[in-house]
Amino acid sequence: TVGAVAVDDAGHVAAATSTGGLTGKRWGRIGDSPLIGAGTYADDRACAVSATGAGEFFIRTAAAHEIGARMRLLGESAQAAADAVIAEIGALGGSGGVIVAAPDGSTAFAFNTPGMYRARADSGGLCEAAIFAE
Amino acid sequence: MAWSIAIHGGAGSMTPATMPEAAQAEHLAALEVARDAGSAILAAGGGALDAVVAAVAVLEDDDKFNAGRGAVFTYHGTTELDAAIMDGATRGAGAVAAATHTRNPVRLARAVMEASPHVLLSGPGADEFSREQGLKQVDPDWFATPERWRQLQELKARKLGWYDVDLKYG
Repeated sequence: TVGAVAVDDAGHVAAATSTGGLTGKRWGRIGDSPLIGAGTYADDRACAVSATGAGEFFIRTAAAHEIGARMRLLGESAQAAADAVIAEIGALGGSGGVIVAAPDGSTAFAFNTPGMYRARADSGGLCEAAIFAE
Repeated sequence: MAWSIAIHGGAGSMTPATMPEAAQAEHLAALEVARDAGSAILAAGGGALDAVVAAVAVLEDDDKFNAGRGAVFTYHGTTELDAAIMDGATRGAGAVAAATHTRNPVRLARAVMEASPHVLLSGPGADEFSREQGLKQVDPDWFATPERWRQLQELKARKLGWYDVDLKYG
């Protein structure tokens, strides 16, 4: 699974996710990626989210929408909301990660696996890429 | 206003001990190419929607990641691709599930959002819509890689549970 989230200089956010799904998937199994609100969500009132991992858990927690709701209704930061939802998914037995971009220009990574392929950049000069958790 | 972009290429069980240095360097370089494709659009005043499509399309074309070229195989040795996009300004959204012939599924998801009255199209219908929209079509062999085929055979031979599969190959 791959994904991107962004906020442009007009303050609009967008999210995109694309995946081959699960190795050996059967019976027409679909994960969270194409389900709006589960693996992909964007709302200028909150943030943009793209998820990767055990899709069934991201569907059941409506993970992408939940992160946005926590930011919009509780005033949480992107990082706090992402950490909370990944922790909730972990408590249910799921694994994976999310990337988040907020209209204020902040971005966040949160994941409970040993690694997540990830990168980010911004107009303030941040420019990084990483693989492992540490 | 500030702009920013974040991308991912999937989460999983990779660790410094299990991933050779050369593979780490290859993956980091690929992530930087995708990130910079999106950053260039934003830095030029472009929109977030164009930036995320540009970044994801780069990752879809790179066979190191599980999307587009390099996607995993289903149990029956086929590729079924899913993608979604959402515009925070309008809450417009487009998604496809089990598409099989569109080179960049993220562009098909965007076409669903911009050129159809629906949000989610699936299977043969999604493929039909893609052809009608004039999106680039490829033979499913374009998506196939030896490494993913090996992973499918390994899974079948070892009869891994789906959860282990997802952590190891997802």
